[in-house]
Amino acid sequence: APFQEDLYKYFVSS
Amino acid sequence: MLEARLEQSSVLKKVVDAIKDLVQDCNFDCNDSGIQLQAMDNSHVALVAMHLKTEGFALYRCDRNIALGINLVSLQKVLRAAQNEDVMTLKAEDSPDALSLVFENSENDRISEYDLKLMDIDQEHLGIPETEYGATVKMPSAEFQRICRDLSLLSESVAIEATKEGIKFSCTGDIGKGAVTLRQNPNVEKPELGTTIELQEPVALTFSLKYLVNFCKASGLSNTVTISLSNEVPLLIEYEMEHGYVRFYLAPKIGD
Repeated sequence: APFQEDLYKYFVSS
Repeated sequence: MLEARLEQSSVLKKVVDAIKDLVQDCNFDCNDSGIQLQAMDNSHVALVAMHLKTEGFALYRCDRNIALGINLVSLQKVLRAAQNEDVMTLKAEDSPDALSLVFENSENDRISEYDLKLMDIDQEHLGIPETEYGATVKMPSAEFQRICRDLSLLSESVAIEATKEGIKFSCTGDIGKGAVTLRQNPNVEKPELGTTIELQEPVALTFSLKYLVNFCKASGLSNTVTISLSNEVPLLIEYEMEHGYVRFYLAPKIGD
């Protein structure tokens, strides 16, 4: 099955 | 202190129904722009962002920023006591231990008063970059919900492809495969029933249907849903309300 990405890769802590 | 009055309890009831299966504990951040919430699910795959703007409240007063740390299951228990048409007033002190909720019926002969204990939630706030999406699709929320539910019976994930032909949702599972293609079809008489597709570039992405089905619980908030897609960035699903929104972001699946 395709690997599910993590949102941390796209969104940065602010 | 916070004092916020909604003409209809159903607004908050629907918002909580829409997000409670995705996140358990979250801060309702109250400030002079209204009540906002941003929370990620435990697996860091989905994020919900909600804003109830001050204009949506019959009365709104918030002197300083207040974070209401709320367990959504507990809040839902209290909200069950509110009828959809009840006027709802939320009140909290500046450093509150509890949120006070008052529900009044339209005849003004019943007043229900509840207090919900609050919790300290150390919540991270994520910055979401401004994105020019490759494709933006606006369609009836009920139709999107039906497609997600139907395909989820066949497979765990759905491929979404936006091209100039339309938007195609397809999946393959153990029992077979399925696909639904929607063509651009603006409805002049009833825009909320039409489908519009703005395409900058073709987009093809794969997402978990479990999460999409979950997001569709917000369908009661709006007749339409806006789906924004770009290659290799999280999907944005937005339910716009008259004075606010609920947005869901979902990370794409990659590789095989």
